[in-house]
Amino acid sequence: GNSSSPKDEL
Amino acid sequence: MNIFRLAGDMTHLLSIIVLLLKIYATKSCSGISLKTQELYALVFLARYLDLFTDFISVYNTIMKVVFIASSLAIVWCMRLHPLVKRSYDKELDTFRHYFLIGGTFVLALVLNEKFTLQEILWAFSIYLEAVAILPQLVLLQRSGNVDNLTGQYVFFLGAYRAFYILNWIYRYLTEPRFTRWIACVSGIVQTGIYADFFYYYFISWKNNSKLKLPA
Repeated sequence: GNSSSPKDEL
Repeated sequence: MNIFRLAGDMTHLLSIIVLLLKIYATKSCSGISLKTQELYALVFLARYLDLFTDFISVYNTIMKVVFIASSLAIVWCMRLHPLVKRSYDKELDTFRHYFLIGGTFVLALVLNEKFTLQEILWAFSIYLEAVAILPQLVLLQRSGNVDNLTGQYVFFLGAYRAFYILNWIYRYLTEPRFTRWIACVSGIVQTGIYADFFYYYFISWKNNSKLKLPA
């Protein structure tokens, strides 16, 4: 499936 | 990391320091909404679940721990600290924030990047953060005059997400595949909710007068 956005932000 | 995001994180940290300073220095939490503080604690707990699973950077980990710890400390202080809890405006802080929790959770079930628990909780934390300030703004309008530290607290809290919007624009322009619609749209709504506060804050700053929000 579509990979979710990388959570590199606070 | 770009300068806009760093400025946003530092402004966010500053807002928490100002609030802690106000509570510690005045041993009072008058004018502060406990409900907003509880919503922020929920936002951080729901968003930083990956604290122990995904290591991004030392900075990222430290900031997550600081945000979780400080938001829980403020809630603890306002609920249990013998001196501080007496000054809590319980009768003014009547916003039904459970509707905010329920509504944003349902929205997260419908609108998320992936139907997994972590992604749903992440989207929930993004939506909840956008509306978490509402009980605080309502309380400020009810309590009439706003003390300086509380006004600065709300101002920095609103300014941090505005910096994040600049960060998203910058990343959209510089990173080929950067899209983060949930955070972007929710962040714009969040900053918009502060618009009227920013307006009255600017007026009071320009006239060098006490900040008063119209009831």
